[in-house]
Amino acid sequence: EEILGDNRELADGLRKRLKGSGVFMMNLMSSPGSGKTSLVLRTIRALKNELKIGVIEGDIDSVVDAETVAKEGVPAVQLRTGGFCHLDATMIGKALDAMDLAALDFIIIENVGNLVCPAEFDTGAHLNAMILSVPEGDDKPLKYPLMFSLCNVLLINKIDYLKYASDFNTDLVKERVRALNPGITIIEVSCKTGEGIDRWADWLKNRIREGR
Amino acid sequence: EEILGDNRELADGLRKRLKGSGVFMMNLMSSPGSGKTSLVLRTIRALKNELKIGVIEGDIDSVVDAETVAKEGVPAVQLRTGGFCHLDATMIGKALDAMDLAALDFIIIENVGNLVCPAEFDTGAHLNAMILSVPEGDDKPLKYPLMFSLCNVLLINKIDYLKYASDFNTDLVKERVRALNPGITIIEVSCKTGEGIDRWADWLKNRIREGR
Ligand SMILES: Nc1nc2c(ncn2[C@@H]2O[C@H](COP(=O)(O)OP(=O)(O)OP(=O)(O)O)[C@@H](O)[C@H]2O)c(=O)[nH]1
Ligand SMILES: Nc1nc2c(ncn2[C@@H]2O[C@H](COP(=O)(O)OP(=O)(O)OP(=O)(O)O)[C@@H](O)[C@H]2O)c(=O)[nH]1
Ligand SMILES: [Mg+2]
Ligand SMILES: [Mg+2]
Ligand SMILES: [Zn+2]
Ligand SMILES: [Zn+2]
Repeated sequence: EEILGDNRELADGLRKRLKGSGVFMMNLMSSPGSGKTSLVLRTIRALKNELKIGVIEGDIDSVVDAETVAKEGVPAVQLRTGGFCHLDATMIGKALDAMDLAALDFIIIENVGNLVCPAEFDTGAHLNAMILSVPEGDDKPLKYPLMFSLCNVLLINKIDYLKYASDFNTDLVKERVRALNPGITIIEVSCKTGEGIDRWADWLKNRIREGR
Repeated sequence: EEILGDNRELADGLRKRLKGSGVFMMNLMSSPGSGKTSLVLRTIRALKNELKIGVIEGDIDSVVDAETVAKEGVPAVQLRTGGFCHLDATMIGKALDAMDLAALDFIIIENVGNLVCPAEFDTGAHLNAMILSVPEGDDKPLKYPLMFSLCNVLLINKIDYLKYASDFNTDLVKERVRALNPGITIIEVSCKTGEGIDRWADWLKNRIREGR
């Protein structure tokens, strides 16, 4: 499909440009309210002493997430799509033009809250990450297979809810996800309690070091 | 935008056709895992003795939800979009062709789990309903305003989590939603405990009676 082909070309260009500037970029996706912003905050706090981090916030409307992230003292660019259901390489390119790449090591894109379309549009990132949160239910890999199959890492968030959500079978989720994507890394976390965040931060640091 | 215009025309046609057959149709939307299928089950159990109900299930992939609903003994048609992020009037028209409208009073469409695009595509329904669940957070009306502004009714689901999710401010959600859509009806429910379901069923019964 021609539009996707052009997007892929642009995205490849962004990937090269970032690598040339020594910047590693991660695209973070999930449903609305699964904990993307909370994970961005936890990640910044865990890594800011070792890496210079910038954030690209994508939303249909509102500047809430960019403002929240900016309070951590990192540069944050807010993209407002005005209704468009995903970010693409063109929009990310514009956001990058507004950032000082020479002064950054790591950029996090918080994509629009949507388990469908963002997976189809390459953002130029070096790493595709997604979140599934416990309250959403353990059958999401069956119903939204594309995103689970093309991410490099899945974080199962809100594990502090497990004592309440007895119908969420973590082993079954992992089985379903690995059937779609055998190579994926799966990390269980709670952005609320901090559980699993160290493991996430260590894994991410290694990926960034290898990737740059 | 021409595509939306054609869709609106088709949708108006479906609405008339359904009214002519004495069928009332509701389009139910929300993020993935907010409780659409759970609400469909609760609604069927509350109303099946008074209304003949049919369900149209929309998903990217999988027949899980249609199978779950069919266990209640109601006719259920599963639409699989294969990646398309919303249902539209063309798809709903095909589903209706597969149903015996003369034998039905009320059809529920469970739309694709997505807080963005489904709001833009008229399905031919007489009522647009949406769910926001407590774990998703109370800022969703700010970030996904279109869906909140064009629904007739909002159900706040998973209220059984309120004792645990202390950062969810129900009054603030209502304030934000009414700022976008003063006329909207807001009903708090738990599909898990059954709280609020009677109130929802009564309100819905009245809407169906008025609408047909
Ligand atoms: N209990 C619990 N709540 C969490 C956790 N992580 C995030 N939350 C809550 O979940 C809600 C949504 O979190 P966000 O970080 O805003 O989620 P998001 O994916 O960025 O949401 P959008 O950008 O609106 O799509 C907030 O009320 C958070 O406090 C967690 O690990 N446990
Ligand atoms: N605690 C609690 N859990 C609920 C409630 N309603 C639904 N759930 C759970 O939330 C998860 C998702 O529910 P579903 O009804 O499948 O949600 P859905 O919106 O149909 O999901 P998709 O069709 O996949 O987008 C399941 O594990 C349900 O048991 C509720 O009121 N309280
Ligand atoms: Mg966010
Ligand atoms: Mg469902
Ligand atoms: Zn889309
Ligand atoms: Zn869409």
